[in-house]
Amino acid sequence: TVGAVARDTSGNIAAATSTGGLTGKRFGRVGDTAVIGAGTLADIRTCAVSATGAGEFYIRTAAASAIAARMRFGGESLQVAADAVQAEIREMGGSGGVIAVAPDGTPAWSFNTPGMYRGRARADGTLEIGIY
Amino acid sequence: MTDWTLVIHGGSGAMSRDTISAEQDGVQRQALSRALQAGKAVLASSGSAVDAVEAAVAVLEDDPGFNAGHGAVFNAAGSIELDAAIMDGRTLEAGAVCGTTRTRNPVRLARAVMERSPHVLLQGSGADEFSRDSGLDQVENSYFETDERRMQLERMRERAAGSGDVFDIDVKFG
Repeated sequence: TVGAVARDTSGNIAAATSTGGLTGKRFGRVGDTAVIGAGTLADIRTCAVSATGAGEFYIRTAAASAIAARMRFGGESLQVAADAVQAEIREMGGSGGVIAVAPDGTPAWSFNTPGMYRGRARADGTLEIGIY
Repeated sequence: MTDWTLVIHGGSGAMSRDTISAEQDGVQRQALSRALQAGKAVLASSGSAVDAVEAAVAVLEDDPGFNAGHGAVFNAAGSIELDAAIMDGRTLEAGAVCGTTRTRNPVRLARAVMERSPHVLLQGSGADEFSRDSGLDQVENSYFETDERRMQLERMRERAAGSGDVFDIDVKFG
């Protein structure tokens, strides 16, 4: 799975995710990527999120929406909310991670599985690529 | 505040951490760098966040090193079904597709659903039909195949045959 989230100079945010799913999937299995609010979400009131990992856990927790709701109704920061949802998914036995950005441009990522590729760039010249 | 931010992920790439060589790691990082540059070019010229995420994801869909587009994993039948989604934070408009088989860049099909249809989610042959009607770049399903993914499918089939469990799918190959 690959994904991107962005905040532009007008202050808008967006998210996009794309995947082939699981090797050997059967019966038309669909994961979280195409389920808005699970693997992909953008809401100017809170954040933009793109997820990767064991899709069934991200669907059952409505992971992207849960991060946004923790921010909107719980007042948590983006990083705190992302870490909390990721920890919950880990407790359930799920693996994966999310990348996210807030309307003020604050980036965040939270993974609970090693081997995840990620990168970020900012107008201040930040350009970072790593593997979690 | 006038600045912009772009964050991308490549999932776990084509390989799992313990199987990737330094050379393969370098190739994957170069692909991520190209994706960052593509999105950055849009944002730095005051382009939209929606254009930026589409541009970055399309670069990774074209790269064989990631589980999306060219280089995606095989399903049990030995073909490739692709899912994608895109969303605009300000309007809350969204487009998503699942089980598509012929669109070179599924993220562009998701965007077409968002901008050229009253729907949010289209799936399977209907999504493929909408893609053709929308004039998006069409490819044979074999375009998405790579040797690495075919080997992963074969390994998974051998293990599933041994266990007899049709759902014996190892998330690691997701």
